[in-house]
Amino acid sequence: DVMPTLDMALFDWTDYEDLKPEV
Amino acid sequence: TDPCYEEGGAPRGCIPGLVNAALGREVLVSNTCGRPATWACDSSDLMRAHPPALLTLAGGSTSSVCWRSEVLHRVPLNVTLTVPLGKAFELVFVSLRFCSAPPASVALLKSQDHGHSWTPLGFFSSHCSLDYGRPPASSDGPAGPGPEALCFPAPQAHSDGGGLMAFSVQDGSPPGLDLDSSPVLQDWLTATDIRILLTRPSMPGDTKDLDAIVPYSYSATELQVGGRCKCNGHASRCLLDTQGHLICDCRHGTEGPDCGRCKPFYCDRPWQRATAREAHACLACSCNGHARRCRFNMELYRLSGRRSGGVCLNCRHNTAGRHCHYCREGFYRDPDRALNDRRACRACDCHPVGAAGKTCNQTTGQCPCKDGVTGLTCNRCAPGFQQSRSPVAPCVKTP
Repeated sequence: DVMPTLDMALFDWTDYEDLKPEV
Repeated sequence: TDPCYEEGGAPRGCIPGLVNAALGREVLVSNTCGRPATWACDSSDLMRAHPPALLTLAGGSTSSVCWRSEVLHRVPLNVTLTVPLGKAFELVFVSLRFCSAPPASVALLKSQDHGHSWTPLGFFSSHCSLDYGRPPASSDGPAGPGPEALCFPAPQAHSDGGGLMAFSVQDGSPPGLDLDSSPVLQDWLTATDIRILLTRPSMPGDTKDLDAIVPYSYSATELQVGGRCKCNGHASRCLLDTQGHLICDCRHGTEGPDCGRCKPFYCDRPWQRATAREAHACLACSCNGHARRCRFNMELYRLSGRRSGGVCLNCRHNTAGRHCHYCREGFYRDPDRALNDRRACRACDCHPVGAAGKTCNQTTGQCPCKDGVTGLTCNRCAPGFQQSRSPVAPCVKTP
């Protein structure tokens, strides 16, 4: 089975704002 | 067919044909009659002028229209004839026909730097020691290992009153020297200009007493410089460029007036003169179509067994390496495209969250994945893992 691609909307960037990629 | 290539396309040594390099060239003469006009010579009257152009006219001249010097009365009686050839030639012979009694003393010189410096090719004199401080040439040619300027007998007067000075470059060269393998011989033959010094007229009885000289003038025609346009074995002809300069029509990846260097992209091995056996063509650098410039590296050339020393510069299309043969960081080889394809290198495109870095394996394209992440770009959770909300650990084990 092919796993779904990572959903960027599910990530919580609260503590990792500096790591958040620019979209 | 191009004489510089075999029928199959392989390069081979080639040389331009033998020509009279002086033909149509302007001759610079230190002394010409007719200014001011005399009864015999008037430079402003075509019928009575004897200009130096008569020395190198196409089709030759006749004894009735020869270049003539002024009537000379005193010593020194040097008159100089200089022929700029326009570019380097490899000489075969030089000859000059005299329309009156030939001089008793002539020096023949050449320049290899368009007239800045001069070296003797040979001398002609009835008194070699007196005129040039050297012994008459022996019939065996030069004694030394290399060519040298020898002193030959003065031109003989013909029954018609004229005479011929003829010099073959072989006369000054020891037998057995091979042009392909002898840089000394190559140097001996090379000339950009020829100069003839008429230094002493012949006198009745061939007197050595300069005080006894009576009024005399030099007169000559048909100055011939037999030779081949020098192209170092990389051209079969010479042409006039857009500025009217004579240049070789270079082949074998060479360029320059004498094909004396490799073209900018043809530097995979050092320039060499072609020989009868080997063309020594300049080779294009191997850059797989991703670079327009390269440079030669002697150390790499030696390490390769003298086969290849070119290093590509400014590899484009995201390639890198000496031959632009691999992909630069952040890109990987697309196995479905040829190495010379503009899109042979694809961006890694590593996932901003799932990948632990932006640089993928340059061969496979595999990005470095965080724990529990899989896929070429690390964009999926591995079996047994599920997406979390943490961008630091995007995939966690399924409970």
